[in-house]
Amino acid sequence: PGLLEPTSTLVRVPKSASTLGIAIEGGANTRQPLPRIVTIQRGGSAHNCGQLKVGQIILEVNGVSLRGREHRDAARLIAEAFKNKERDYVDFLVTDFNVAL
Amino acid sequence: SPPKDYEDEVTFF
Repeated sequence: PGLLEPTSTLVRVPKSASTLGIAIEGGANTRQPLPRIVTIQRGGSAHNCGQLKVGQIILEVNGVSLRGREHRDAARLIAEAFKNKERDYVDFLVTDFNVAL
Repeated sequence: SPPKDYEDEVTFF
């Protein structure tokens, strides 16, 4: 892809453990305007899934854009997506390119 | 308490 067309990947993370097992930094109004994955903990659902990577930028959670959301708001959305009993997975749209699309 | 350094905020799930 060209520099102006970053690739994004949809990753479905089954809730295979009691925690999601990731840490994020950033959010709107910071130098990292979209949340970035900074940790993937062994034994968590994300690690079990094997498709999320440290450094990836999270664009959407269950189809909801994180653009313009401050850290706390983005974090709440992710926490609620994991807590929501109606789905046994969380969909993440991620990109490896550190851009604010 | 002093204001948080917003730039360094990290949340674990």
